[in-house]
Amino acid sequence: NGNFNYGAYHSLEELYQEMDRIASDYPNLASRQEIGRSFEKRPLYVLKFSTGKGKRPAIWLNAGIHSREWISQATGIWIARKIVSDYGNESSITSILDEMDIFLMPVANPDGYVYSQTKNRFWRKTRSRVPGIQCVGVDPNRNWNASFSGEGASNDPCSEAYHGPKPHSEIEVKSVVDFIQNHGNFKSFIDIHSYSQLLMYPYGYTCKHPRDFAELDQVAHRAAKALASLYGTSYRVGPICSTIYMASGSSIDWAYENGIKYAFTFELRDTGHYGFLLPAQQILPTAEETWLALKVIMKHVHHHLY
Amino acid sequence: KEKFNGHQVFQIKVRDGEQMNKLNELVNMENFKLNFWKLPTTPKRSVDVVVPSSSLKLVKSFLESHGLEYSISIEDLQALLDEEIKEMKHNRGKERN
Repeated sequence: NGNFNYGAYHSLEELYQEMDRIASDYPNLASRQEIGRSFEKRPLYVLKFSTGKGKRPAIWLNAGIHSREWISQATGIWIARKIVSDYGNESSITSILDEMDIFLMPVANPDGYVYSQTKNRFWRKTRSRVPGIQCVGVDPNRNWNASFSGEGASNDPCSEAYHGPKPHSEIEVKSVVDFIQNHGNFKSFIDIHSYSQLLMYPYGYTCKHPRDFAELDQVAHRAAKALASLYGTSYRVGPICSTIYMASGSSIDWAYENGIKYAFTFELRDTGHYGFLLPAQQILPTAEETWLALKVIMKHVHHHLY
Repeated sequence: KEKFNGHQVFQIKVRDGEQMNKLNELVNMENFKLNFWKLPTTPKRSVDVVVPSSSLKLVKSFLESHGLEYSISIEDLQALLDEEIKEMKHNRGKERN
């Protein structure tokens, strides 16, 4: 409606208000649902985009699990507005939503996001505390029950990659896990991070290829090509393990091991010049190019329902 | 609010496994108080690290003595953060108007 500046970074409150506004502007298409509360009792909101009833085949879009990666939350909220404005005007999104639901969580770690805006811009983890342990927070992308506490995660609570005391110990992770398992019909799980311009798929905890390697690799290459077509942004594609490093307990490994075949994770702009401090003027181009890749993946999922 | 006055961001390039080992030594030097945005993984990928003002000389000397190529990608971290906060406040004002 012209009031929200998508080309700027925003506080959590502003992002939540905009999610509410999207739901109010498109009551027949979008709704804001609370799926739980964070460690510090902030609501965990998801936007559901649906044109039907019941538990239809669905796509999960997850952003902002690492709080300092502000371009991921900004891209998430832009995508929300893009979905509602494209429905009925753009054929592929219209046909996807005529048959499937999309769930979008733009801020998967709200406590960390607020902390990164008020105390430490480089905060990555949750803000959970365990009695007797001095350091705060768990890496929410090492906390999923997929080879939990294996290679590429730390058992040191002070580490940036601390896996936490047990799988799904983080309420932010558990809320998503419970929601997805209760739903039972998710076909795709896409996580959005920054930075380093990568599009990856399972596995992270092992360098063994997933059984759907060929298909996931082919889809990811097509998505990266579509992304590059807008501004020439170059992405590398591959499994997490060989593309960056071994990382156990990650969201997409959990999704894939729980039967969600189309599991991907993005690392958005840039390749290190600004890192987590990507200037606001790059939000719109980043979101626009990411959307092209997402559409390739979502269309593929839609055409290959299983 | 934590301040990052005088902190700089270094981008470090690694040629081979030996240099990777040296870089990992740097990662483990807790007294330097470095914040690695991305940890060293393979020689092909550069590494970005926030270096506090108190460690600038020591880190530069470590990198140079081991032949590790680096460049300064952010000269003044706090200036960039101040700019970001200013812009967010400005945008909030615009929205209210």
